[in-house]
Amino acid sequence: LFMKELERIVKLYEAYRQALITEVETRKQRQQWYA
Amino acid sequence: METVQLRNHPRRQLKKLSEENLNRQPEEVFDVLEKLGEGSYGSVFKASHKETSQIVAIKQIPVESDLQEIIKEISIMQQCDSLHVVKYYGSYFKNSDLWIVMEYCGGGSVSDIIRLRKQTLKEEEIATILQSTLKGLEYLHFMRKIHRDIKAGNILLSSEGVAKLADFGVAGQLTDTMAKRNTVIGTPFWMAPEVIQEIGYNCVADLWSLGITAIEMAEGKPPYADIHPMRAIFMIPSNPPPTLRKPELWSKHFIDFINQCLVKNPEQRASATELLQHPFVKTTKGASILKHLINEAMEAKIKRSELQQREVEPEEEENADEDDVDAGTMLQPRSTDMNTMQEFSTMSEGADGTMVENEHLEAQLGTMLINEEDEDEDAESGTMKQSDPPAQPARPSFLEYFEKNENQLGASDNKTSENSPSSSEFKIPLSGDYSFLKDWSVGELQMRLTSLEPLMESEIEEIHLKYQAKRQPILDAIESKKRRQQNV
Repeated sequence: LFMKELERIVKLYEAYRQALITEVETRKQRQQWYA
Repeated sequence: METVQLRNHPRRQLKKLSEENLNRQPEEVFDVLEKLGEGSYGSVFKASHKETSQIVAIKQIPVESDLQEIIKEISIMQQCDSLHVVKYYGSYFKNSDLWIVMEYCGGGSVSDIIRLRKQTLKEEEIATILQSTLKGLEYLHFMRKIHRDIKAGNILLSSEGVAKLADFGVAGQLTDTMAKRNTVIGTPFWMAPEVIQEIGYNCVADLWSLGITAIEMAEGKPPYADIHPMRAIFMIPSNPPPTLRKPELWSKHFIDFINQCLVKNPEQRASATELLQHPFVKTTKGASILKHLINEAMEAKIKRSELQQREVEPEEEENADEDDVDAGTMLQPRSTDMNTMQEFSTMSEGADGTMVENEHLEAQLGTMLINEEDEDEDAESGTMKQSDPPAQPARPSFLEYFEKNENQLGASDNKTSENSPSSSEFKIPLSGDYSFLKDWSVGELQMRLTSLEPLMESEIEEIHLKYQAKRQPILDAIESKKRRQQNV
């Protein structure tokens, strides 16, 4: 149970981290394009 | 009766301490020359055996340390007689310390050499070290023992460049009825997938760690070393086996050797004997090619301590407390390795191929020792209870390791968490819908990204505490039952 909960949290954070990174990258690319 | 056995060659060589030697005070038998290093459970000194003038290493361990571990280490060293395993000569109780006298390896550990020279190793050097290490592992495995913590920090070099296995603090003995162990043990980044998964493992787990060590020698750090060990521990079993970062820089034989070690299915992984036939290690240039490494590392060490001595002297009185860290020769509490005499940082490879220090990593690279079964009980019952359901809710045992490390980091970590946003302020979305990120500024996105790691850790800690609370009554019940049985 504990292991499953832990795995769920790690995956959740990983997905969120990826989403944040993608968003930051998108913004950077957009800025470059505008520039 | 034990005797000082002398070989018939010009240099008298100590093989074991005589009973007469062991009955005397250790200072009467040895001249302690210098401190070599400090680890989590004591200090290591260089000493000279007065009778034979042989140089030895003496570990001084406070008696309040985990004696079970120490006895295990002694017992394993004692049973081994190989050129490639550090020899044990005897031990003493002196005041509140246990003195363990063992073979001195003048070259220090392979990780010390890499760190001191600020340079990773060449293929021919790696091959020579791997060949000796494999011979040590072949012997150890033949003796039905698993080292369980193979890494560059636990491979010591003699002054002649012969590699020897050291630090048996976590080694285990397999018995015929105990074909596979299921104790999670080792150092996270070097751990074999089957060890992490706690599905039982055998000697070939050491060969996985050897493959990781080969990468470590080539690149200065093991794969995933930049990643939080908590995440790495999930990645090792689920990802394909790690490889060299820039395979184009290395020979086919070396790449293939690593591939042979890093096979995820332990049944398909090569044994030490098989790997000794691999073309990468079958013919090597011999230990003498390592001598220049040892000399350069020694010189670097001397230069470094001279330099630091000069820097420290003027401030000595003002900063007396900080000297141990700043002097840089010994790591005090954070180093977990007894034999490696680690200094205060681990290297990572810079863009120019030289090594840069990465202090944060040090705390993450310690040896992990968890879920340890009672050796005696197992030996008595003669079986290994691999699939017994746990008496408490399943909890990944490696968490204790992280807790320990985090506690050690102490003050610096507290400062970080003070500065980071509180968990209530920064809850992460559960729905998987991240469209709201579009409304945030880049600064805000980056801030959230930075705060993610401490937030995850605090959330994990919360869960841990929750399970700990559930677990405690069960542990208490087991304890009281044990006590009642003892009384009966």
